[in-house]
Amino acid sequence: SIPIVHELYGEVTSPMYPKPYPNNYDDTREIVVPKGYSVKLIFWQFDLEPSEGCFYDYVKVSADKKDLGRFCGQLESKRGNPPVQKEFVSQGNQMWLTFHTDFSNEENGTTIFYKGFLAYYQAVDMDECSAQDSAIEENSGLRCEHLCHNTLGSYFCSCRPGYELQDDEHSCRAECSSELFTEASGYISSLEYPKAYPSDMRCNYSIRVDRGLTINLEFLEPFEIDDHQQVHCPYDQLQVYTNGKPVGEYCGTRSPGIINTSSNAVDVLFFTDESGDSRGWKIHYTTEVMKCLQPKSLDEFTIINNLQQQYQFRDYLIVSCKTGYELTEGNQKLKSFTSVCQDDGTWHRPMPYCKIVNCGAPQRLPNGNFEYLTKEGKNTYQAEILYTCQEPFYQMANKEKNETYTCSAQGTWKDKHGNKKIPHCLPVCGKPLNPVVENQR
Amino acid sequence: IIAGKNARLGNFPWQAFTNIYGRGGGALLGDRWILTAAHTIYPKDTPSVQNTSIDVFLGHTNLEEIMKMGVLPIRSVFVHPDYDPNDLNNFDNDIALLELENSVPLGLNLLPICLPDSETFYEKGLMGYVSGFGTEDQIIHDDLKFVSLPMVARENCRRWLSEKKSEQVFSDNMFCAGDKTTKKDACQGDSGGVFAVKDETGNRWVAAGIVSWGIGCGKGYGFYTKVLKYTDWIKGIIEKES
Repeated sequence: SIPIVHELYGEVTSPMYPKPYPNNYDDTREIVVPKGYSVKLIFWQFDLEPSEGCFYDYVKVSADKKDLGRFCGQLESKRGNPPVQKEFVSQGNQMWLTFHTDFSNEENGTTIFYKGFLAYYQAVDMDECSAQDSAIEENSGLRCEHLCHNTLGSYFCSCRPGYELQDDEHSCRAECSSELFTEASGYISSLEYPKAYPSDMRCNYSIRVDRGLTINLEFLEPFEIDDHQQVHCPYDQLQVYTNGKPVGEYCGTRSPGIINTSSNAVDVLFFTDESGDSRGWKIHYTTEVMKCLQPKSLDEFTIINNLQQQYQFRDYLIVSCKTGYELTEGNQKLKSFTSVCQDDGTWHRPMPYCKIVNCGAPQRLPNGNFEYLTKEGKNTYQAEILYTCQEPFYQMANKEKNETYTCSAQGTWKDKHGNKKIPHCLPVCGKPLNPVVENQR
Repeated sequence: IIAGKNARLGNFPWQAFTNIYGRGGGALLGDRWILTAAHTIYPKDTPSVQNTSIDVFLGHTNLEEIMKMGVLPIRSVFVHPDYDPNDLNNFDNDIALLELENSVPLGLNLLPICLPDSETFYEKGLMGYVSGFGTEDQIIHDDLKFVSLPMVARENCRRWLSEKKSEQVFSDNMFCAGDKTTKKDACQGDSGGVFAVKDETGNRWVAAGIVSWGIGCGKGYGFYTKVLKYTDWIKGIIEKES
């Protein structure tokens, strides 16, 4: 035979076509197209000596170790066995075309000339995936275990989530040791859920969402993990961790229900032993923005500006004090206070408290004194003192007898005009208490 | 003080005792200033000695007691710029201010005197009081004495000096006080003390003059620096330094 190798298309004719083919001819053409393709053959012209059973002249088409037909006669005639269907498709990438002629082409003593045949062939992509049930694939053992994807001239296999394609590129093995979920919500389940999960698994499903989001886990029904009546989860275990800290270890048929993790990083670990046929588990995880605890005033003088019903990540609150009180954090006075709700649901600084303003001890008045009008020694907001000069030797510069000062909200003693400067006691001149008096006249 | 009387505590609470080139007087202004005569600091007849100590005492009528109360440190000295210590016959501008280092606590025996603000304190015949620790008939006393003297008309002062054939200058910045018929007068050691006049309307005592000079003691009139002429100078310094 004369092979025609690896052409994607071509023409096959009888010898000397379109002139009459020779007698006593016998050859086989092997049509080979690249692997992954089938051979499609179409007869455009067919004019061979007709005979019963195509005993004299014939064209035989073979593929896939099978004869697809033995043909003779003319396409438009019912004599012989013309290839009426016209198209022949192989399953493999090879097709054979055998052309046989006998010693003559005579009818009633008259030589008749037949033109032979003209056929075109072309490579047609083979759908290996649909053909996987075929004997060829079965025999070769190359069958996609999970999913098959046909491509032009080839195919490839893949595995369902949780499985990994093996080196043979056809078989799949459970692989769930580092599954990562970053969407804001989604589903996670044991392999094959709700069918029995595979054995000998070490699965780690990590959920990582943006800072400031908290993950909620909702276990769906059915929930079924191998358990033991006396020992806690001896066979298979489902463990939940948040930020590396264990939340719980679960098995049996009682679902954990809903777990609010208050974390943006959750790891679900699932270990199975070599046996079991429980149906597994499925989690619907959702996220919500992290919320902070509702701020509470530490005292009645604290004002939380524009108090919200709820504070969530990146919200902030501003705290001030009632007049006469000052923001205090520890022992430190603050000019202002802002706290931000953090991604872990805590406030970035604790609530301050409002301490009553203390003006400190009143400034000593040179050549004068002060006395408390309110409680003795009280130097806090709204306390009042009275400054007086040491009369009659000194008097106030403004001639007043005395001046009342009040501890202001600003933490300073101020007079009724809002002045911080304390009075000034000026010496009284020319007024001796014991002036010279001459009585003798 | 000639022909005076002993002062009682509190009679002249502004009275200062100074010891510079000798005994002198002064008067407390406010609670940090001493008004005195320039010639107690730069005497006319004594070559000035640099860094002469200026000791000032306040608060009593007895020298021993007043000194027990402690000397008052001086921060600065302001002598009138027009005072000429070299002109023996001219006591014009005989006025000075001493600034105390610290304010003094006013009390019964320590009170300032007021400055004059009117010519009415210089009317002839107006009685004033002069006090001091100066000599009396060549006897020096340890107790503060005072004498009351009338203000004399300027013409009479001038005529008296003429009669005495005195070459001393009697400027507009001076006045004279005394009574030719009595010996009452100030004397050496009273310089710098003030001629105090009672302001009856204001019920206060005013430093109308500063004991400055005289021709002998107790023999006519005494001459005083007219403080009214210097109130701007005084206030200017005090305000600037406060």
